[in-house]
Amino acid sequence: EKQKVSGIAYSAEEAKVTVVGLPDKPGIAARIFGVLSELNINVDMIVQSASVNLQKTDITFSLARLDLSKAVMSIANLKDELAFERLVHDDNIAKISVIGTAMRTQPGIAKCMFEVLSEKKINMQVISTSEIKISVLIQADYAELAVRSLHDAFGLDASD
Amino acid sequence: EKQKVSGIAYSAEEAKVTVVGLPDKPGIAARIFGVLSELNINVDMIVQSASVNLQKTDITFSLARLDLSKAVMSIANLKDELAFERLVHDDNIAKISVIGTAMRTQPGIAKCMFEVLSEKKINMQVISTSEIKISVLIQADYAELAVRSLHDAFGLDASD
Ligand SMILES: C[C@@H](O)[C@H](N)C(=O)O
Ligand SMILES: C[C@@H](O)[C@H](N)C(=O)O
Repeated sequence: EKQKVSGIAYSAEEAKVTVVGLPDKPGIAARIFGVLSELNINVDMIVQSASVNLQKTDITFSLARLDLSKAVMSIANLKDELAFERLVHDDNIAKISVIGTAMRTQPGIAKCMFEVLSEKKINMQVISTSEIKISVLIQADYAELAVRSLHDAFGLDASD
Repeated sequence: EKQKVSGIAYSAEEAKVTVVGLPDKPGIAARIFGVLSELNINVDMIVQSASVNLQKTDITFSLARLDLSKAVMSIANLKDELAFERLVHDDNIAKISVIGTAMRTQPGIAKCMFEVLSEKKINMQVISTSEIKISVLIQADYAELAVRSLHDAFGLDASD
């Protein structure tokens, strides 16, 4: 495992927005990210897991803290049009990423990352993966602890 | 927008599993992906959006169709230990990705991708993004239509 992980990245000044109870039908996400794009708000992570009853689902996205209030206000204006239930947001968020190669073929990296955070009682609020990276959003207060613990667990020097 | 997108990728033989109503506390995800890692099941996307009431949340992951029944059985065995509500799965899934550079600074790419799929009435069941890629899971039947429409919209030749 150790040689496959090349580094740990984190970004502290993040915020997250979750649009709760969206109808799960074509056009909904296009409208939300259309509005954000018109306001030139840079969104980092967009995460939607599968809806269960194929009726409603939630979409979470992360962005810079300074864009949070603009994003929340613009999406709140869509409440009637999109008929979502609620809008929640949090500006005390950090993004932590484990970066490596061929993550897909290494099921043990996710397990190791999640176990390290679990041992430190750090709750993962959002999870998103790609071939080269596993990213989680956690409470910002735990960012240093998370980064240090992950460096140790993956046998990286603090400077990686 | 066009010059920032370098290609469209898709993978048809996918399946997805959603673990519904998991307690949102440290250790839960570690246990699920620990079990999958022990069985040497390669997971592709892992997606969890934020829980709303900080009590329960869902985790969706995608994997090769041939690993689906092994994964479902092993997680079903964790139902009492993890106290989740339900386990749903679907083997008629394709993953479609728009690949580009510096996606984070291009809010218009997500909007464009989502609008193209919306126009073709293709529902996005799962969404996950990274700096270089936006990936969605859709019903496998629509894979060709999605890929072709996205090629057209981003001004790519069919061979990109
Ligand atoms: C919820 C939202 O993503 C919807 N499924 C869509 O395709 O727009
Ligand atoms: C739901 C699950 O991801 C939980 N939040 C954890 O940290 O394990």
